Amino acid sequence: RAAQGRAYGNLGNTQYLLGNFTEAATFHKERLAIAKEFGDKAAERRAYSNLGNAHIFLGRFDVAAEYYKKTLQLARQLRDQAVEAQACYSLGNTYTLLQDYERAAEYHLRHLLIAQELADRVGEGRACWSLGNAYVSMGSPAQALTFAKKHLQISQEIGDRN
Amino acid sequence: GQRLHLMQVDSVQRWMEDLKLMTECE
Repeated sequence: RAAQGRAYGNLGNTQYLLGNFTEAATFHKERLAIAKEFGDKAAERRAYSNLGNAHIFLGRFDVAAEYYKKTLQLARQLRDQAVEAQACYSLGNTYTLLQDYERAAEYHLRHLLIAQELADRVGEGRACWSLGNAYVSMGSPAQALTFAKKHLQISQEIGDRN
Repeated sequence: GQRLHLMQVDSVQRWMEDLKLMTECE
């Protein structure tokens, strides 16, 4: 049964990479069920991330957000800050797609704080970029400018010319 | 599903490009 769980996960990932997002989601749901059966929180967390990603490409941003929230909850339980940061980043982007810029900014800010804590300059730069965009969308150009400047500063520091 | 209405947001577009190759391995 445990091996079956891993096989479902691998099948889900393969279908995902082939661009078959409906099939990917079906396999990852099977993987999730087996992870729950075993109380395997790490596998459950992976399944939620994979399900969130698949639903982005299915155009179901609302469903993706719910899966990413489960990912975030488990990442906190498992005390995995890198995954927590990634989940916040995914949620920020998903709420941007849902045109809920305030919530997007909330999650991008949470991502920024964790990236700073982890001294992840690349993550910090991305968070600032996203926050700049979110504040433009909210009609707050002064705040957007603050984050755009910070984004520029970090990009120069890490040598990202793009 | 909802349409991809915000593809003009570069940061989201970049994230989705990366996401296409992102899988959590067993």
